[in-house]
Amino acid sequence: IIEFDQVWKIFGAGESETIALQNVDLTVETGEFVSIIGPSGCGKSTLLRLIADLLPPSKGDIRVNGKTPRQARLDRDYGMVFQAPTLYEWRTVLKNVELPLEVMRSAREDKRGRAVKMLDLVGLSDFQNHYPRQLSGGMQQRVSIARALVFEPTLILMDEPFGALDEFTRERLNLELLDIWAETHKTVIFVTHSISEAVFLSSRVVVMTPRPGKIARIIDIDLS
Amino acid sequence: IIEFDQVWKIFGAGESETIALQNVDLTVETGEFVSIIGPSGCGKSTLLRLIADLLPPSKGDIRVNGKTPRQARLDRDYGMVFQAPTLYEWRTVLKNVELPLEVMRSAREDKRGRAVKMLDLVGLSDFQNHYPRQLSGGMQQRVSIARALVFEPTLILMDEPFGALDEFTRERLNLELLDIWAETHKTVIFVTHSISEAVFLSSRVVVMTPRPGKIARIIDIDLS
Ligand SMILES: Nc1ncnc2c1ncn2[C@@H]1O[C@H](COP(=O)(O)OP(=O)(O)OP(=O)(O)O)[C@@H](O)[C@H]1O
Ligand SMILES: Nc1ncnc2c1ncn2[C@@H]1O[C@H](COP(=O)(O)OP(=O)(O)OP(=O)(O)O)[C@@H](O)[C@H]1O
Ligand SMILES: [Mg+2]
Ligand SMILES: [Mg+2]
Repeated sequence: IIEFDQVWKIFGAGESETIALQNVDLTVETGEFVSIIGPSGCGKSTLLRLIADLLPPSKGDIRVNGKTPRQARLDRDYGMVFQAPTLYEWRTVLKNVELPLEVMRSAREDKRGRAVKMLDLVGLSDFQNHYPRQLSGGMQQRVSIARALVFEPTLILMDEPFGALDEFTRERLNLELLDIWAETHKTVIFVTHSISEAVFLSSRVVVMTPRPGKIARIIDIDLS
Repeated sequence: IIEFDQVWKIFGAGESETIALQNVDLTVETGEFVSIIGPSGCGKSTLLRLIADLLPPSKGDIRVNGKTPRQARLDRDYGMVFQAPTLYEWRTVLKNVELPLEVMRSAREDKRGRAVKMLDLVGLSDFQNHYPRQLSGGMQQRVSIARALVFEPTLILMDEPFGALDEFTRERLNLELLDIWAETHKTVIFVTHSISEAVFLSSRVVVMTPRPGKIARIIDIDLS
């Protein structure tokens, strides 16, 4: 479902050249839960941005559901949670979560119902009519998770979605995410700094080297 | 050095009233390393913002170094690391770190030297002339840590400073911070989601309840 074929990403040139990703080969199959771990600055967000057509590769090829990243983005094949919450300040929490359904001109009559259900999942039912700036850092991140899941995408890209959360909330959302994955067979690509979280959630863990980011090893997790 | 006397912080009114902090009494002595832990949305950032005069209390009194929070802010008594990096996009990394020294019209001739030393501490010597948008999430956060420390403040307020970092970088910076604290006897107020980090770094750990945020308990850590 996702294929990286000898992918490089280089920023800048000459003296200020930074090789963010070097010769990355990676295949993610449908229904897998793959975590990506590695040191700060090693290329994890860059990898996700390449999948999401937010950046072009410098060399090599990327396929998402058999299409170019651009086409997959236009077809809205996936939901994405960014490393920083990216909510619209002028929309309420509920309206922020409903946004993907509006944009897709979803025929669903239950747009509101879907959004409310997702907010309940992340523990923010009491804040539907609040504005993002009235929420704590972790609460804003949870709204952006609800938004990424609301249109039930078959592929989800998550860049350290639980980083701003305390351990209890994080563990609870880990379990919720695992439930969703088990029930719906979504494909998940999950960047995290927590090794234990990666091992808990994933069917495979991709370990990256420090810059220039290469894949150091891929660990298969035996799911019983 | 920091005193909270029956402090409340209430946002909104009527139906949309949120009690962020309820009847908080807290004293932090000079030279202490105090961590604040608690669930997402419980009031940790609010507590720090009250100390830093970014918000007024709804009830109660706050003293910082015997002054009002406003006076302590005008006198630049402390450095602060926010939950999200707050760098100036149009300044290089080095210039961002030098900023407090410029603002204080520091007589130090070695402004540049101080800034370079701090960047080296957080592992970003190679990125002095980069701009914030060229850095990863964790790298930007590390720049904001370097900036908070550069003018050697006697009080440091840190709101989840290492949240965006991988475990190795985080542990290394924990050790650096502990060294700095041991050598310079600074007072540190440190918000974290990691219980193990709080126990490792602190002389006392303040545990907060879920909203409305109250102090549930204060744990003394025996430092040998
Ligand atoms: N400007 C505001 N208006 C209304 N409510 C606010 C405002 N700022 C914060 N709050 C509320 O106050 C509560 C505490 O927020 P705070 O940011 O202190 O939480 P926190 O403990 O730092 O959370 P996190 O761990 O997620 O960063 C939250 O319920 C939040 O929604
Ligand atoms: N627009 C850009 N211009 C120049 N360099 C960039 C740009 N974007 C990213 N980089 C560099 O590419 C490298 C990888 O960045 P990336 O954001 O992918 O790291 P990361 O693994 O997500 O780090 P973190 O864990 O801190 O979020 C970093 O060294 C960064 O400075
Ligand atoms: Mg990143
Ligand atoms: Mg906070």
